[in-house]
Amino acid sequence: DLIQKLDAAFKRFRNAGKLNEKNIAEAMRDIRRVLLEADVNYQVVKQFVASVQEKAVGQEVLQSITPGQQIVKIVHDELVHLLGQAHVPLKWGGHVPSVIMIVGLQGSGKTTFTGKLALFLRKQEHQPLLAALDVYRPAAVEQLQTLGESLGLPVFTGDRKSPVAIAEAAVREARKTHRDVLLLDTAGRLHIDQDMMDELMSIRKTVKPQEILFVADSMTGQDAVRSAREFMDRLDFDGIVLTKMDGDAKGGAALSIRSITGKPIKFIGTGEKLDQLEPFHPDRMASRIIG
Amino acid sequence: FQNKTVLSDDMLEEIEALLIESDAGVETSQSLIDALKSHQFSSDTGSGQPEDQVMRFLKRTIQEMLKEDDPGSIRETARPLVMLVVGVNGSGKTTTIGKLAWNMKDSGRTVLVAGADTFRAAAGEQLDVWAKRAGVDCIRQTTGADPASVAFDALEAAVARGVDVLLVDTAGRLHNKVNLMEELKKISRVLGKRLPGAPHEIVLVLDATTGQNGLRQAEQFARAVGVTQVALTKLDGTARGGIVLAIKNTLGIPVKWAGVGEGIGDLLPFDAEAFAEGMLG
Ligand SMILES: Nc1nc2c(ncn2[C@@H]2O[C@H](COP(=O)(O)OP(=O)(O)OP(=O)(O)O)[C@@H](O)[C@H]2O)c(=O)[nH]1
Ligand SMILES: Nc1nc2c(ncn2[C@@H]2O[C@H](COP(=O)(O)OP(=O)(O)OP(=O)(O)O)[C@@H](O)[C@H]2O)c(=O)[nH]1
Ligand SMILES: [Mg+2]
Ligand SMILES: [Mg+2]
Repeated sequence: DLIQKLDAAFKRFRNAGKLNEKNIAEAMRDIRRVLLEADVNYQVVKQFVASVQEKAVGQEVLQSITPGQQIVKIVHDELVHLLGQAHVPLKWGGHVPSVIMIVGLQGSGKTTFTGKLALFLRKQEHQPLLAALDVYRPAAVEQLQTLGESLGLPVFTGDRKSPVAIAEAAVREARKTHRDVLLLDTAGRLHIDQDMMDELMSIRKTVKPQEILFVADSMTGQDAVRSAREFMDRLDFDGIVLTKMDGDAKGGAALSIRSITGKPIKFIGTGEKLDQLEPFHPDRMASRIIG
Repeated sequence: FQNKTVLSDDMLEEIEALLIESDAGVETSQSLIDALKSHQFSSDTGSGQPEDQVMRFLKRTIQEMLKEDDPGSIRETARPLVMLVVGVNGSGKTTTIGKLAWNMKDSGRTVLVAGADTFRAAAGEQLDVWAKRAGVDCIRQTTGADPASVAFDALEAAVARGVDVLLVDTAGRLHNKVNLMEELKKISRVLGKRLPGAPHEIVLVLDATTGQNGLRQAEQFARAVGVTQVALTKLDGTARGGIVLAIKNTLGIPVKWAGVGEGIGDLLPFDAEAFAEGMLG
């Protein structure tokens, strides 16, 4: 991990004499490598290391008897700062129902997250209605229905043909049946698929969600910024969800997506069961990335 | 030409960025750049611009690393040929099985599909649709059934019916989950007990958007049940899947298939040249 690498590096430096800016530059190479191996985006790493280097050539590090630890602290604090706030809440706003739209690439965990979010909201005394807007993937509607059934929550399927029409009808259904929050599960899609991205914009225009959540797989590599940027440009989403955090991926995509979009990471998925949803903790994420 | 004049620091940095941004990883990118630095380029003007020579060299090197004599071919080792399909959650296993079934049926083979994902919501229903689309039968049980017993029953049926190929779908699982990897080992063992040599192919389905964790996935699945080939999915996106270089170099596991879409025909035999081009393009 980073602290071991830097400690070893600085042991070499101190034996060679006084710590100086050249030593710091070498330490930055170690930091760069750790971040790239953690899947942080190449350009984001460049900026990050530059800003850490600036802080690291300060007097505290140069005078310190444990410069390695000092630098790790700078890296950790900078990561925490960039990763954003913990516990950023969902947006509400006096609408009935409040509409939450769930989007992202294929297989990222949207449908499972929709179920998790529904349980989370029910525990907070809300009455969620789930809507199955994925009319493409085989048995996607059945998948959401199964999750809804397991929670004792209604799932609206509409005409199973047109996602925009289903979304509109789901809003009417929510009002009719006094459900105060509507969760729209959408089909996974590529950010470069014009028609499918247009579909999302159309759904958004039609039902004007209070909250759009971009669901991303925490094991995503360098591609994270490409998809996040495109979804951001098209939808200006409100928050990010990182899934499969129960895996052993370092999760550098968190920093990449956050840097590119500036949006808060609101939840993390920590398993396949519907209660395996947690709020985001930037300090834990920072330790994981450089750990 | 003098390597130093063409391989300027700027150019090397550009190449490093290109390789890392395609998920080749720091180590693989470094060794490709080392190979570049130590290569003797021709200074005869007929060989083209130095920059072009450099890119051609990189492309050829990547292509050589991944080239297979028979991508997309099915070895007829046994009957039924049992292919166990594994990988982490959401990588594209079930969809790839649908595509494989159709591909094989199209090339004149009889195929049976086994739904050994008895865990995830609507997994069986999803595989059913794909089986119907491919025009093949699907053996499955209800949610909660023991996946090893489904695999066993499906192999019995495959033997009884004399089919050419049995494709076994499994639940997505993270490689760091010990109990889930034990479950996978049991599925593989049970297949081997019923038919010595089975499973003959163990296909790791890997999402091309995966970063460095992809190497770890391959290592762990290989350790658990052995992996004979990789199917790299979602290459129709912008991710380049460079992690397969490290998988091939360190584990010797070849990529045989490329998933390039969500339709039944969207599975191509892996093309190392096209892949190298995509990585550097
Ligand atoms: N281990 C783990 N698995 C997860 C998590 N979230 C989702 N999954 C699994 O990931 C796989 C894909 O989840 P889905 O909910 O179907 O993903 P999706 O984004 O809706 O997929 P598409 O609709 O096809 O785009 C399933 O096997 C889920 O059980 C998580 O936090 N941890
Ligand atoms: N664009 C694209 N999407 C793909 C490809 N392969 C699979 N998908 C999509 O990825 C999503 C997940 O596919 P599945 O087949 O359910 O993945 P899985 O590995 O079986 O998922 P679990 O069983 O939940 O672990 C679906 O939306 C598929 O349509 C591909 O090559 N390209
Ligand atoms: Mg889904
Ligand atoms: Mg599946």
